[in-house]
Parts: sequence; structure tokens; C-alpha cells
Amino acid sequence: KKQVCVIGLGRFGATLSHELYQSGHDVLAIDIDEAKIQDQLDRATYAVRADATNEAILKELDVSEYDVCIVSLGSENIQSSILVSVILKSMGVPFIIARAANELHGATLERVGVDRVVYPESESARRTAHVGFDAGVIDYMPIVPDFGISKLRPPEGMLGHTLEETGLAGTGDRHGISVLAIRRGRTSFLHPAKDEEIKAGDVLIVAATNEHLGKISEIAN
Amino acid sequence: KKQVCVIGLGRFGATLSHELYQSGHDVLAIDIDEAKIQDQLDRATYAVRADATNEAILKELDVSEYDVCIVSLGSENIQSSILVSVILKSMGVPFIIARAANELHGATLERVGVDRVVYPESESARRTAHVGFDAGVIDYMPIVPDFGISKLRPPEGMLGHTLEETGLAGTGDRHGISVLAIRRGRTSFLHPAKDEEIKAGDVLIVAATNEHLGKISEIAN
Ligand SMILES: Nc1ncnc2c1ncn2[C@@H]1O[C@H](COP(=O)(O)OP(=O)(O)OP(=O)(O)O)[C@@H](O)[C@H]1O
Ligand SMILES: Nc1ncnc2c1ncn2[C@@H]1O[C@H](COP(=O)(O)OP(=O)(O)OP(=O)(O)O)[C@@H](O)[C@H]1O
Repeated sequence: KKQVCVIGLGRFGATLSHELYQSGHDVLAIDIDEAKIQDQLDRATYAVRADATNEAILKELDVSEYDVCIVSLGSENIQSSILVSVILKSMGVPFIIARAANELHGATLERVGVDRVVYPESESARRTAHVGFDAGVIDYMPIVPDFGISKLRPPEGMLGHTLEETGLAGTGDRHGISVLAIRRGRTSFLHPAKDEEIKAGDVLIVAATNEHLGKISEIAN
Repeated sequence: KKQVCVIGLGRFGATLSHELYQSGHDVLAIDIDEAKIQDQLDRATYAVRADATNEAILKELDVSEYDVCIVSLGSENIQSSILVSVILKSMGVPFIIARAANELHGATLERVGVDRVVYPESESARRTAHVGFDAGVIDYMPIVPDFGISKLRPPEGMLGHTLEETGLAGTGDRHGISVLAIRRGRTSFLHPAKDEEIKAGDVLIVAATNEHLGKISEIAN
């Protein structure tokens, strides 16, 4: 179990604090707004009203003793988000996660030593674009812009055919679609052979560009 | 291929429009701010400056002919978001996705007939809570209980070593960890060779059981 400090209780921070607390971690939630603190009282171990840009307060709260600090100030507070991150870094916090409002903000956070930058709206948008839009895609993990890993229910037209017959036996990257694994029933196997037959109920784990992913429903016909 | 209309080009809407367009869908992007339209020109089929709360304009743009309309106005524009959703519903748009700024907003959107409500900050926070807390794991896609695909920042001890030297050259499944791809800078490549050297800034896409994933920080030492 970890000691986690969450600074900023907007939607991202409040949800994160709650989820971590439910998972059994020790959570200190900090926000400058008393109303936010009141809402968070049963969703964190401690909830403290404080201005996180005040280094003396952060020292008093011993935040450098925490395993992870999360700076979840949002687009209304970009400068504070950067300042708080700089302070936490200088206090020697071992791992800092910060949420960015845009690319420039994120780049700045990385430059000041934040260990992990999160872009909630972009991540969610990328997922939304694939899950429910591309035929059969039921989950999606972006890797770089335009390329990611999808969990895919194979279209009807693929069932009973081999990977090679359906054009899915390629090595992927820019050349098409690579089936990295197949989940079948309760088990899964990696690097399926090109003569592997696709069965009803299979879930294909594929790496593909957005363009190729979009074409999968056509492949089946 | 679908006909999709995206209303509101904040971070969520702009990313969603771009991702859908890259996937081959026809995308009409609408925003009241000309600067947002200029940015979106090569990331959508058409980008039109318009006030989406103006029903006459939406009719002129034939949005009821679209397969899906997405209302991605944010916390700055909650009332407009609700009004636009009501208008789209009354125009008979077959499927409406709307992004909500908070629970009350989301509940209202559902009451006026939105088909799918997205909460980007909450979704991202939930993933961050579960995924950001195993050493180096920055994303996770479960395949079966106890086995999944993770995006992993390699620990310090791995840098400068090959996949084989760090014990990551296996074929995975129940026998270890399989590195399916490496993201390096803005590009990525699949099925890296066992003599591939791990560099600072790399992101490894690995398939592994939870147990092996947990041991990765030990592997490095
Ligand atoms: N200096 C500060 N110290 C502590 N908390 C702060 C400080 N400045 C702002 N906050 C708090 O940070 C929280 C989130 O800030 P902000 O309004 O910028 O984000 P948001 O866009 O609402 O976030 P989200 O998108 O997660 O809902 C607010 O609850 C605010 O009270
Ligand atoms: N009536 C309207 N018609 C069309 N576009 C609008 C209207 N009102 C606002 N917008 C646009 O919607 C976009 C997003 O709005 P808003 O600022 O509320 O969200 P945001 O919080 O910035 O979104 P995100 O979190 O996705 O970055 C802006 O680009 C804005 O210009």
C-alpha cells in the first residue's frame, strides 16, 4: 500500500483520490477550497484545506514523506500546477504525477521533472473514437498518434478463416495489422501462427494504424 | 465509414475529431471560435465556424443526416451543451454522444436523451489510480484475469541493456514477459529483436502476467 498525496480536487483529482482510497492506499487530499475538502472527507484518509503553492505548508504536511504526489490542478490553474510541481521536485518527492491542460503545459511539467504527465481529455477522446466507432473494437490503447493496440471482436466474415486468409498475418507497423495475441475462452496466447483459425468468441489483440483499424470491417467482406 | 459531427473543439473534441478522421470516417467539426476552426482544417473533412445553439444553422448543415453527433462542449459551456443536445435530439439525430463536466451535467444529458455520456476526467483518473501504481506501468489493457498488456517505462537499471540481457526477450505467455513493441520518440516498432538496446525515454509495450509485471523492477537489479 502506498502513501499518496493528491493536490487539487477537481473532477480528476477528486475521482483519483477516491479510487486510490478505495484501493487501500493512504491518501492525503489537499485543496484550497473548503467546499471541496468537505466533499472529500469520506473519500480520503485526510483532507486538508491548503494553498499548495505555499512551500511552508507542504513541509508542515510532510509531503516529501509520501511515495507519490499527484498535482491535479487544471486548466484554470496552469501556473500554480507548474509551481507546485517545482516545489515538490525540490522537496525530493520520489514520484510526481501531474495532469496537463495542453501540450505546452505538459512539456513544461516534464521539463521541471514531473515523472508522469496525464492528459485526461486526449486519452479519453482517443478511446471514445475507437470503442464503439470501429466495427468490433471493444478497447483501445494508444501508443503514438495514429497507432495503437485494440481489442477486437472479429467480424462475422472472418470466422472460420485463418489469419492469413483474412489478411491479418502481417507483421504490422506501417504495413498493416499485426495480431499480437488471441483471447479464446479463459486463456490467451501470443504471436498466433498465420494458419490459426479465427473462432466465434475470439478476441483479437491487434496493433494497427487508425487507417487499417478502420478497414477491418471491409477486410471481412 | 460513418458520418460524424463533432461540436466543440476543446481538447476532447479536437482530439476526437482528429482520431475519427484518421480512422477514415467523414468528420464535420463545428466550433464558435474561428481560431479553433483554423487549427482543425487538416484534422477533419470539413470544419465550420458556427454557434451550435442556433438550430437554423444546424439544419442548414444537415446534421440530422449524420450517423453520430458528439457534443464536446466543456465545463465552461454546460448550458450550451445541454441546449445543443436537446436540439440534436429534436432533429432526430440517431446517436448522440456528449461529454459531461460533472455528475449533474451528465444526469441532465441522459434525461434529455443523449445516448452515451463520457466523463473524460473521471475515466482517466480511474485508470491512473490502478495503472500508475505498479512500477513504471503507465497504461494497462486486461486480456484475461491476471494477464494483460502494459505500457511500461523501463526502470533505470535496464537502460543501455538489450532485451535479452534484461530477461525480456522471451516469448511471454505464462513463461515471462514478452515485449510486443517499443515506442521511441514519436515512432514505434513491433516485435523488437532480442539484441535491441533499451534507451532512455523508451516505452515498452509488454504482455505479462500480473506477477511478472510486479517483478519488473526487480529484474532491473
Ligand atoms: N494553489 C492551490 N492549492 C490547492 N488547491 C488548488 C490551488 N489552486 C486551485 N486549487 C484547486 O484545484 C482544483 C482543480 O483546479 P481547476 O479548477 O484548475 O481544475 P478543473 O479544470 O476544475 O479540473 P478537472 O478538469 O479535474 O475538473 C480546484 O478544486 C481548486 O480549488
Ligand atoms: N455555442 C457554441 N457553439 C459551438 N462551439 C462552442 C459553443 N460554445 C463553446 N464552443 C466551443 O466549445 C469548445 C470547448 O468548450 P469549453 O471551453 O467549454 O471546453 P473545455 O473545458 O475547453 O474542453 P476540453 O476539456 O475538451 O478542453 C471551445 O472551443 C468553444 O469555442
